[in-house]
This record gives sequence, structure tokens and C-alpha cells, in this order.
Amino acid sequence: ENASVSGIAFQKDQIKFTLHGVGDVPGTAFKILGPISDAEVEVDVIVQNVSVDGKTDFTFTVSSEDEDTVKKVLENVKNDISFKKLIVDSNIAKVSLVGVGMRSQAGVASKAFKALSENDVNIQIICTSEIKITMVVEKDLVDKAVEVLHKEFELEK
Amino acid sequence: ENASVSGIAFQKDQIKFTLHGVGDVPGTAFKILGPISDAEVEVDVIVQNVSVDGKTDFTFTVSSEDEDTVKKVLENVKNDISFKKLIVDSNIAKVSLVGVGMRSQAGVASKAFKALSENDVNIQIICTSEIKITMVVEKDLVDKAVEVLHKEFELEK
Ligand SMILES: C[C@@H](O)[C@H](N)C(=O)O
Ligand SMILES: C[C@@H](O)[C@H](N)C(=O)O
Repeated sequence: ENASVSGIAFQKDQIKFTLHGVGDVPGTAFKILGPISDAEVEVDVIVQNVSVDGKTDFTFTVSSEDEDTVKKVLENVKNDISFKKLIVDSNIAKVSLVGVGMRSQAGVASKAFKALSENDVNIQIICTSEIKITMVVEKDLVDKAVEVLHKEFELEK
Repeated sequence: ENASVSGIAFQKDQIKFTLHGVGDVPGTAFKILGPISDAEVEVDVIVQNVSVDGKTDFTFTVSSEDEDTVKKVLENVKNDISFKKLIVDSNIAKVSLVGVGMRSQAGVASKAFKALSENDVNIQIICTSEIKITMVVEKDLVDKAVEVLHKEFELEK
């Protein structure tokens, strides 16, 4: 199992924007991200879960330096997309486990989640692909998270 | 922009489990995924967005053949994790855009979202990493989604 995790990556200077309570209809994701991309802002993580009662949350992270640009863009699209509230959080960091064949091992993910929970690191966002588990945690906890995961997966620092 | 998308992947025989309304405290993700991994079930996508009022939704997909195993496992953990309801949906498929350097191009994501919305394909889940945009759509729409994305990004079938 350990053999499949090849490294831990992290990124601190990010800011998270969450549009809480958007309508789950075709076009919503484009109405949010289209204007952001037109403003030439680089987006990192995009995450959206299933809707319940027709509403869902749409979250994306950008570099901290783009905070004002994104706020302006979202101000302009406010009338085009209905959402209950905008949650902006700059007190975050991204931590990723990188490896190959990870997907087939819920064990890797659960091992990472266990190690973080034993060290009181709350996981705010989780998003996985075949070779990567991406998590967002509180900025102050990212160093601890990276250390805990290095130890858990027996990786060199 | 197009140059950065190298392919489209899809997977049909999946089933999506969503624990709606879990507590956003350390240990929750492990309590859900630990038993699933102990049962040797292969998990594909795991996605969780930020919590609002201390609650969030935890979704993961597995192969359709593992439906009964996962249901049994979740039945056993029900008392250990508080959640409002379990939503199980086998009418889904995964569609992914694969490429390099994709992250830096919100443009790629917004282009994909636009093309899908113009063809009335609703996106149920979105989860991105640097080289991949993963989406979950209704099973009946996956062929159309793949075709639309091939055309949009000028890829060979
Ligand atoms: C919420 C958003 O993803 C919507 N379902 C869409 O397809 O654009
Ligand atoms: C919801 C779940 O991810 C929780 N925040 C945890 O850390 O386990």
C-alpha cells in the first residue's frame, strides 16, 4: 500500500470561494467559471457535490493574489446566478497525496484520513482522481498535515 | 487551449453513494471510508465540499458490482456516524477530461461546462486536479457528453 504513494504536495497561498446554494441546472457551472476564465484568473481546485432539493455548493480555489479580481467578477455575475451566499476563505491550504494506482486503494485514502483525524486536522474539502487525493485544510494546520502524512506513508521529507 | 486536452475518458458501471448531512469533524471521513476499505471495495471518486452550519455531504463512487457490499458496510456504520440520509444512485457515469497543465486554464473547464450545458447535460459532480477534470453525469447522457466534448476539444474519437 505504501508503495503507491510517491509524494505529498502542498500549496499555501490560496483562497477558496464557495457559492452556497446554486441551482443544479445546466449552465450554472459555466456561468460561474466562464467569467473567471475571461478575467484570466488561474483556477486550481474546482469541487461540486451532488445537489439536494435542487441546490448545491460550487467551490473553487485561486491564488491569493487574485482575490480582488474574483470578488469583482462574482459581483457582476450575481444577477445571473442565484445563490444563497458567497463564502470566501483565505485561511486555507491544499495538501495532496500523489501516487499511482491510488484509486484502487480506498485503503490509502482511509489511512490518510485516519492519520489526519488522529492529529485533529479537519478536512474541509476532498477531491480524488486516479493518481491523486487532494484535500483542503486550515492554513495553520498544513505543516502538521504534511508531517503526519509523511510519517504515515513513510516518505522522505 | 485545445492543445492541453489530450483525451476524454468515461466509465459507466458505477454507483454513487452520498451521505447527506455528516458532521464536519475530524474522523468522519475515516469512519466512512475505513470500513469500505476493510471490505476490500475499490473506491473511485471521493468528493466532499465545505460544510455549512457544521454539516456537509460525503460522496464516493464504486463499481456497480459492489453495491450490496457497500450497503451492508454503511448499515453497520450507521450508528457510528450521524447523517441525515443516504442517497444511492446507480443511474450515473463518470466523464473525465484528461490533459496536462489543465489547472491553469479555467478556460478549459469553462469551455467543457459550456458545451455540456448547451447540450442539456447536467453536471452532478465536479472534481478537478492539475491534469484532470472529473464529472459525474446521468448514465443516459454519457455518450452525448463524450461526443460533445470530443467535438468541443477537436479530439479524434
Ligand atoms: C451546478 C452545476 O454544475 C450544474 N449542474 C451545471 O451543470 O452547470
Ligand atoms: C467531513 C469530514 O471530511 C471531516 N471534516 C473529517 O475530517 O473527517
